[in-house]
Amino acid sequence: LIPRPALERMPVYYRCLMKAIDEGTPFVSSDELGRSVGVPGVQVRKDLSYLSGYGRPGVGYVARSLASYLEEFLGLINDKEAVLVGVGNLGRALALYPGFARYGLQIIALFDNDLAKVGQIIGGHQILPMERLANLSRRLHIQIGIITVPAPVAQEVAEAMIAGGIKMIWNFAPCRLVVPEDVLVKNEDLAAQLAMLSYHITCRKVG
Amino acid sequence: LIPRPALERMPVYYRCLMKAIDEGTPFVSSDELGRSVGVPGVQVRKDLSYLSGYGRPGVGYVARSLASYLEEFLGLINDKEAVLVGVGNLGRALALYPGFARYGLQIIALFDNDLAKVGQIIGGHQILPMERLANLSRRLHIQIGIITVPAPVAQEVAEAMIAGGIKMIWNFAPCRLVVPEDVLVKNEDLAAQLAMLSYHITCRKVG
Ligand SMILES: NC(=O)c1ccc[n+]([C@@H]2O[C@H](COP(=O)([O-])OP(=O)(O)OC[C@H]3O[C@@H](n4cnc5c(N)ncnc54)[C@H](O)[C@@H]3O)[C@@H](O)[C@H]2O)c1
Ligand SMILES: NC(=O)c1ccc[n+]([C@@H]2O[C@H](COP(=O)([O-])OP(=O)(O)OC[C@H]3O[C@@H](n4cnc5c(N)ncnc54)[C@H](O)[C@@H]3O)[C@@H](O)[C@H]2O)c1
Repeated sequence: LIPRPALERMPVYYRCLMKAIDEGTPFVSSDELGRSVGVPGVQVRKDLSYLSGYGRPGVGYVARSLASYLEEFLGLINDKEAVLVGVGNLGRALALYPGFARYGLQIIALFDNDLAKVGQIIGGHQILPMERLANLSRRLHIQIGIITVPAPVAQEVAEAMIAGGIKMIWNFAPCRLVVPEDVLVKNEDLAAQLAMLSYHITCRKVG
Repeated sequence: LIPRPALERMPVYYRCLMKAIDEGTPFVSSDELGRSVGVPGVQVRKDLSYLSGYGRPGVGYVARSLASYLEEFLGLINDKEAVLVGVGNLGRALALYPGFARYGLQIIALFDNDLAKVGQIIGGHQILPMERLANLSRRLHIQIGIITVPAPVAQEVAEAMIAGGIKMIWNFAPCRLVVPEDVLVKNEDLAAQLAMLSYHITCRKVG
């Protein structure tokens, strides 16, 4: 069980970590975390020791991983909202689809690098420029990213999503994404699905 | 092995069967098939006996099933082309997608019951009215039908496809289709897929 004062300091530690991530600082020391709430480094180490399984590396805490850990601990994980990148033919159909709400899910933000599309409203959402992806995903604790861009740029889009804290990618581009271990990719190759149907028919022919 | 004259009569039998199907006649006798090529009914029965596994019911041949059988026997099965019904947001994205060609596949005809859409050109194909679905599918020996209409009308669209000889349905509508045994349905519920991703995240949270 965690003492109440320690519990109340966790969200502040979390905000301090988020700020470090936004500024591009990979490590944060316990002294620094302590300054954000006005307690000594030793108290921070004691608070974080309540989080089972969270070790302390020698150079300070790794900002990204402690932030993810605190996100889960504080119940900040957003498992109902997704962002979509690539508002072309397929992306637009998915963005306009009301059926996701059946499962309590929704695509809450759309991104595209085509400046002619940025600012357009699709399904009640304004298309945003790519620069805002990482920051918005992190602020809203988005976990799910949908990729509907051409295959050659899918990897760089995946990396931008991961930089924003996204842990699950639904990939419609026909290519293999290389991602860190803690990120899950679900590939959806619709053309391969149609090919399977066609193969079935061919098999029947010779069957 | 089938004697050459018998083999050459098969496509004519097939056309005769197709004509009967178009006219709504369920059965065709061997005498009638014989008349289409100028041979007696007994010769027709001898020709068809070469098709292993094809029995002859008492009331004449069942037009649809003998036609399907001859389609396969003559290699007329078209396993590379598909028709799509419901050219809305999703149907349009699929119709415009060049990626199916990677597997030698293509969507060759689009249908919709919205008369405002009929006649529009999408991805080089004119949107056709629903009345033409069964006839076109049969003439081109189409085996694969893609359903991208709202769930409440998906069953009736499936039946129209099956009437056109379609044997495989790729169903995007979130509903269960009831089809004859020889028709295969592949359901693609994209909303359920997204829900799976969300569920994964929730599981991680409590994991
Ligand atoms: N349309 C389909 O039915 C279909 C079917 C199967 C697979 N796919 C796959 O889905 C993806 C999208 O297909 P589509 O038909 O919608 O393509 P599309 O060309 O219509 O749309 C692609 C969109 O991505 C945007 N984009 C390109 N580079 C970007 C980048 N670096 N960052 C952000 N946005 C970028 C473009 O501006 C465009 O809006 C492709 O990988 C395709 O292979 C599509
Ligand atoms: N858009 C998506 O991303 C998405 C995702 C998952 C599932 N789906 C499913 O795919 C289907 C299509 O979705 P959508 O978003 O494209 O819908 P939509 O409303 O944009 O398109 C439906 C199309 O079907 C046509 N249609 C309706 N009744 C018809 C009939 N009896 N015969 C022929 N055409 C008919 C309409 O005229 C319209 O063009 C729906 O069942 C939906 O649940 C869509």
